[in-house]
Amino acid sequence: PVSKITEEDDIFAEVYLKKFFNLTEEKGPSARRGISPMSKKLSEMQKFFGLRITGTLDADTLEVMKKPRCGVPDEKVARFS
Amino acid sequence: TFGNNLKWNKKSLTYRIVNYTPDMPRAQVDDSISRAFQVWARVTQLTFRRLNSGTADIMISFGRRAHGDYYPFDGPGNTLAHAFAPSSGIGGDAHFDDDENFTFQSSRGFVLFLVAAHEFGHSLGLAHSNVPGALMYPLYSYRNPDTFVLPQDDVRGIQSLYGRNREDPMIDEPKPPITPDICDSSLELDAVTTMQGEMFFFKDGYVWHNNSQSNTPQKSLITSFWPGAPTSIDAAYENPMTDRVFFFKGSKVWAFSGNKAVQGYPKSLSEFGLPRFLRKIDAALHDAQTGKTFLFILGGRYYLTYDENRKTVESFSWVSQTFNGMSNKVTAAVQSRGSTFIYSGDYMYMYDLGSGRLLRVLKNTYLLGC
Repeated sequence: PVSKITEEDDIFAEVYLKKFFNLTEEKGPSARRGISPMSKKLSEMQKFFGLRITGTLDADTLEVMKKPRCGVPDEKVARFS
Repeated sequence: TFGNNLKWNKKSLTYRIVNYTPDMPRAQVDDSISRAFQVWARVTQLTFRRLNSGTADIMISFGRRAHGDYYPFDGPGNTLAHAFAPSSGIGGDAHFDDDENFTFQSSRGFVLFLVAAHEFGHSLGLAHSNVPGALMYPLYSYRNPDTFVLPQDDVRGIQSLYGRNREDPMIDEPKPPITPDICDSSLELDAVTTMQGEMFFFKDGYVWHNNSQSNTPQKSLITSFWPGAPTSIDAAYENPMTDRVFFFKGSKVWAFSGNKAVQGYPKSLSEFGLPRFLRKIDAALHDAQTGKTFLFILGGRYYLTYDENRKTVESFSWVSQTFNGMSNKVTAAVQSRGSTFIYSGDYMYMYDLGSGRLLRVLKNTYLLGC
């Protein structure tokens, strides 16, 4: 059976991407054109973990997001010094 | 690495355990932390000295939720710990989420040694690795701390920052595990099984799985899928009727329902209902049509059929008698979508189990989509 992605999952994914993949809030109408930042960050995350790159939230991606992990962001530009 | 040559400019570093988790005795925390540093010291020229007071380069603490660094923890699960890249002040410090259950070595909880060794990688200047199985991979997976060896990817990373340990150039060390290339057709698989519609391919400590969501096989540690499962298994099969997957290694059998260990396992082969003379199972497959399990034994040249419900062996034969053209030893076996695949070294033989007719001979990577 196809797992349903709930609104709660969407929010969870957004928080996850903000925390670990430096997803930033959309600003202004121009940001709404083209690929959404959420989709871009989902693709980045899927690429990092070797998942199928869809840019959308699916059950496999959500499963990886929910696994126990280290709290240091995976985004290469994130600096902790 | 974090880039920009972000590392300590000295080889001798200090650490201090600021407070303790109530999950474990203090001595176990001390030991876990000390061994976690040794993981990195062993392959570099770095040394670590413990301080009991004052400010150390790497300050280690346990805390819950907001704990004073603007990166609050999130309660049980998800984030387990974090650490700061090398610099003065908070740089190098490692924080552990005390809403988790840390353990000394049990898979029921998070092994502090493993989490700490990962965090100290950050403390020393390593970023996350995208190599599953590497210590610096961001997702936690259980592995036995007693037999832990720093994977090659992590060794390369830390030595790029601090060089090799000249006094101990790993001559006497066990070689760090090299991840097998599953698409190398000369690779002999340990075992193959299905589970809940997906196929799983085993080699050493790793498992690759195919599913409809992905074009390429996804690699994971066996223990991250099935905590407590053995590595380098001999054989595996799924019984879809009971929704269980069985792993054989040596004279023992493990059973899992999904990712959860079935109570009462591991069992000895004789407790499982197999003859006492058996020392190991070379390959296994479950025939959906008859509900019988084929267990390949005695160097993969013989097989027996086993009834899991009655826990009895029903028949015993030569492999070549039933499987036409199979003169070599069976190394792995699986039944998927009505076809029976028997692996022998580099090749995979596709059979119609009803008639025993050989349908195709394929490279052993065929089902992997390499």
